Amino acid sequence: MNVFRLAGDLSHLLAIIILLLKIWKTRSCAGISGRSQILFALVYTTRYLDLFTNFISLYNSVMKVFFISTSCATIYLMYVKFKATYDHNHDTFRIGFLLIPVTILGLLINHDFTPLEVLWTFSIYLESVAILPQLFMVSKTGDAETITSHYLFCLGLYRALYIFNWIYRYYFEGFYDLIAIVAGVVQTVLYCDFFYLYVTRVIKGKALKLPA
Amino acid sequence: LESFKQKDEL
Repeated sequence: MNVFRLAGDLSHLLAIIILLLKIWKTRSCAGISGRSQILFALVYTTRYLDLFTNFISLYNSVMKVFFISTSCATIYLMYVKFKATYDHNHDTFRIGFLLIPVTILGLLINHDFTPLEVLWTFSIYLESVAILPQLFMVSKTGDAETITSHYLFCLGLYRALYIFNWIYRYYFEGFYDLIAIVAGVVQTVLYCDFFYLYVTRVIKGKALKLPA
Repeated sequence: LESFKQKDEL
């Protein structure tokens, strides 16, 4: 565990807390893509199956349980409790366009052709693109609430910090996982446009409105 | 290559 890894995990944790607080406090999930949230729930449940087969550390297990349970809670809030506020008219990204290629890629390019390893690989690939329905929704409506943009910033920052963690681990531990690195870079690149808007608008106290 | 048991990252 190095400082980049810890900062990345904390950023990830913060993103989820911001999202849940936004939904809970405003009693609304307006502006949030349910499709991205379903993909994230799929990411965590397929990646953390080793929770039942392998104990790594208390930190590791607690975080895994947190990510799985909060992603399920988010889906419950969006599709059951605050269903009326869910903006499904703007949440139209076809997730099959992501799930099908990611499944094929996971079956073809993996470290080991075993069920757990293929599911882990699928989850890494899926996570890299899971935010696309949300970004598509923001671009479709042309804006995002400030709290939603804080959520997106923390969520994007988390994988960017993991890249620094991987650089650190490569130099100091000789460790690298090419699948995680390539997917992590793709994931971070997808946020670049949003990062630019966040820094130039939200930080300066303006709402996140896309240029017409 | 790294085996599954070495995956400590989240």
